[in-house]
Amino acid sequence: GSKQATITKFFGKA
Amino acid sequence: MLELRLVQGSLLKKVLESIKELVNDANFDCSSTGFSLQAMDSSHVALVALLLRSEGFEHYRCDRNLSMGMNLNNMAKMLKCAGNDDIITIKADDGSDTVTFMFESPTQDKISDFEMKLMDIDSEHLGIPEAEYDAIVRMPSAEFARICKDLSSIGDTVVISVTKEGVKFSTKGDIGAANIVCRQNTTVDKPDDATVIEMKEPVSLQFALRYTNFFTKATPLSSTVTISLSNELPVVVEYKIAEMGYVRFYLAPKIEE
Repeated sequence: GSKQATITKFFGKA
Repeated sequence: MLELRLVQGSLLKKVLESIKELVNDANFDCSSTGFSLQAMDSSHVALVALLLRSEGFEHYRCDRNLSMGMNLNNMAKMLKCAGNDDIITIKADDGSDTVTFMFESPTQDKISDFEMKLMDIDSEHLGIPEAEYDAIVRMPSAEFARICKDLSSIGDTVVISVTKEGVKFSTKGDIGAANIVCRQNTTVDKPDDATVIEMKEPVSLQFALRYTNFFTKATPLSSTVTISLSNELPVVVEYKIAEMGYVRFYLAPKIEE
């Protein structure tokens, strides 16, 4: 199965 | 004091229509660069980044950087009251808890103003790293919208693969499977009808169609869409806004467990 990643996994706080 | 006059008011109407279903509340940031927004959907799977550059406004006055929290559904309701040919001016006073949208008909015989309450929104800005993408596909936006709509009647997710052969959109569902391949095609009458594929590395990523279908609400903003992909990174789906800026949607992939 595949799991939905979130944006915050890739982009950190500015 | 903030006063932004946009002659082509329909652009702002289309921008709101394109993002209001994905994001409920967002801070609009106003600076000398332009009018911008960065926001995630409630489940943090997608992020929208909007920029309308100051040069694109007929009049742009922003005395100091300002962040205005707005409910996008309410803002869309107000902008719907503007005619498609109307000039829209966004006005706010320093420290005010309201924003005013003024609509002027092209012949100046009807002038309306709508005042909307602002809200406090706790949102953190994310740093979006500049990335060299493995593959960049530019295609007619209506074609991309059609593909997302068609595939979502078969399955819930789409695998977007770019190879030398072209870009392939695939899905699977209870009733069967579907594959749509678009090849590079630059021999078209109008440049906007072309499909152009730049590939450094083959890419294959899986995404939820529910979100790509939200993104295609931006189709009226631009006749072309640019899809930038790198393995194991969020895809970027960009709609350029005529000489003013862009709406970019970032979508996190589905990852094999």
